[in-house]
Amino acid sequence: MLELRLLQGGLLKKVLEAMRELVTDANFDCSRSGCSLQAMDSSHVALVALLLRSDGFDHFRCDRNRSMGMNLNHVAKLLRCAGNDDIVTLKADDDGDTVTFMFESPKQDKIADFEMKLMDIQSEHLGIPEAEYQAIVKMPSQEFARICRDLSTIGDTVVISVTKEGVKFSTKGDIGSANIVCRQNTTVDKPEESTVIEMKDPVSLTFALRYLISFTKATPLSNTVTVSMSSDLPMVVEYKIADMGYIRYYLAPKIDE
Amino acid sequence: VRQQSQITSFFSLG
Repeated sequence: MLELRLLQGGLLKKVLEAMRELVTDANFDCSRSGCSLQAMDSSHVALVALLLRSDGFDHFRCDRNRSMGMNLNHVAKLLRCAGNDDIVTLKADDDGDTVTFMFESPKQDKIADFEMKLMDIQSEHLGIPEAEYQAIVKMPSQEFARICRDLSTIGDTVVISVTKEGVKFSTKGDIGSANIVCRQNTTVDKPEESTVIEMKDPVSLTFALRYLISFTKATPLSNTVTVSMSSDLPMVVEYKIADMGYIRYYLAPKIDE
Repeated sequence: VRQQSQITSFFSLG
């Protein structure tokens, strides 16, 4: 028996919206420690890793490890039938091939259940080694989304460079070029509005902007985003999910031929 | 010209 209950159903909606553009089908792996998902986009350029720890749920029961294959667009559509304040419960039998989403209104005067067929998804699980990154930038998530969107009006790729001066986002296109520099800024009143740069070595990497724009669908999950880069590794873009875990996106760089 | 690399060339299966 699997039973996961979340008082803040809206959170689950945000999680699905943050993944469904990048990944169509994925396995939700549930164990006593929580729920996780790892999936690559169809071109194997980006990878999304989700963790929702069991202690972040209001009720979490998982008698047996389960890997439940789902079409993320179908789940997102289903969750749109839940109110933002609804309590959402996921239920599945150990041997069943369906999952039930139950939505309860906050006053408990409306209860809906939607049953969805599970899919058999063969997915490759990648081992992601722990790494020390040359540069880690923490900044407001809305600012990061704004920068990606603004640069995409000029070009398709972005060069992200971290130096002592700050983090520079540069692009070039047919109509011209653009540079946006963000300096470290820890003097603002609210920590979530600050930009913090931890740099061991300067680093400069090139990425396809359209993937970064997909990652920013996670902006409603967190006020801040952390971007980690090393010259010989995919970048990591992480949004923390309050008290529960994270959604991390890994993006392979563009490299010289 | 820069070529797009793939995640699978950095992380191993397993």
